[in-house]
Amino acid sequence: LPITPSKEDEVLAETYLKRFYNLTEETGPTARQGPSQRSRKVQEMQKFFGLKLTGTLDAETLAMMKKPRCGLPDVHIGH
Amino acid sequence: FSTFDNLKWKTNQLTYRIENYTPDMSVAEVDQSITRALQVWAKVSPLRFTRINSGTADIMISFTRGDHGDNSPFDGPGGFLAHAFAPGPNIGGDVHFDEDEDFTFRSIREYNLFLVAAHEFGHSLGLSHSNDPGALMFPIYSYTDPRTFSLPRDDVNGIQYIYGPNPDVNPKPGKPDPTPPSTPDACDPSLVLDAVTTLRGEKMFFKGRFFWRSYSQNSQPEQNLIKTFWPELPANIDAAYESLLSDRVLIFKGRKVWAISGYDIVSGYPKSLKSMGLPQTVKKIDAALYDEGSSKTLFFVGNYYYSYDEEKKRMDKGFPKRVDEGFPGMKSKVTAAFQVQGFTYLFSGPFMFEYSMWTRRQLRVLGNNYFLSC
Repeated sequence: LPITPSKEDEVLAETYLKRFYNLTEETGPTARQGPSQRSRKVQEMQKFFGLKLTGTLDAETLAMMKKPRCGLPDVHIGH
Repeated sequence: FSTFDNLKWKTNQLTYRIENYTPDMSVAEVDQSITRALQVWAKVSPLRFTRINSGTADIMISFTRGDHGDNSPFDGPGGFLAHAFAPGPNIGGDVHFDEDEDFTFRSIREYNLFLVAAHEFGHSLGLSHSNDPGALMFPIYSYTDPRTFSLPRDDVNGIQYIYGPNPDVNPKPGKPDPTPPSTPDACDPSLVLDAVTTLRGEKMFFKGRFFWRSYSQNSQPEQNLIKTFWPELPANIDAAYESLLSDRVLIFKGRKVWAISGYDIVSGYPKSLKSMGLPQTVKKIDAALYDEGSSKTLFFVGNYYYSYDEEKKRMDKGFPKRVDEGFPGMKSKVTAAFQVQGFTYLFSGPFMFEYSMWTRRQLRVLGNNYFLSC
């Protein structure tokens, strides 16, 4: 079932997406249509791990983010 | 596998230096873990590694914590365990382990340094993260017994894509190189599953070191390593079933049975097969099934099956019976079994036989991956 992520989970997800999926701060006017950058980044992460592409922080996605892992970005290689 | 846009070392002769040690392990254990981790890659490629104790090596190895000056701070215990840089000068190729982790040599507990190091050296040599959950280069840590570790096929393909194969390996006639373990494909029509079970509405399909989770919200089943969820469970299990009575999943291999509750192994397990009411002569079972209609557990052993009353903790009288007596038309050995939405599914080789428990009739013959969305 969909869950409402806690404040702690939101922070974790933001750090995770910034580190591994190059999530940047969204500034300027919000687009009226299309998924947000964060949603796209969550989907990118879900695609990599073979999770359902919801674009939201569901329980499976959060559980995967909390697992111990290598700190090297998956998609964008930091220079 | 994936690579860092083909970043690679220009030479196959590389040096490494261990700059400092973790207090979690002895110096000899760290040395051995690092050496073995490099050899994982040397075995399947032309790369050779020489240790130096001073000066700058191609691969500088250190244990460090928090912000350590490379713009990629560690985060304390758990989370990020280590990172490494792609081949290149200066920091390129270097490996940093998060000193806030507990690294181990033999223990299943916390993080085995050999496994973490072998993964990081993959980056040092030019491999990025793989999305194959069975690959060493998959970014999530999962325990594998280092004594029996064998570099998976995906990683072998990756390193050989960059550097080519090991020129020194000439398999002797009749003694071919052991085939690297590969990740099973749900869409392989010849796939033979080890075991299947339900778990609170999910369906779980076990094969080798892996299992797929399939649930209604997920259009594609999710493949995971068994060890990622339950580090204590063995690979290549024999059978599994969900006990609705105890809200647990029972997992069988050989004479042992484990009970799992969520991510935990229930304390007191593994137990013997005998504890499930099976006679001493049964050395392993082939499949197990919880029949919701009768609230009985069926154990399949060769051409026979037993009926176990979990509530009374005893085997029902009149068993074992021949499988084709209870399930007409089932002539081959049952290798896995479960019930879904009132129907019973018996797996045998690459086929799955659908039965109605009411009429005891065989309704359909399906492929093994019917539930795996192929």
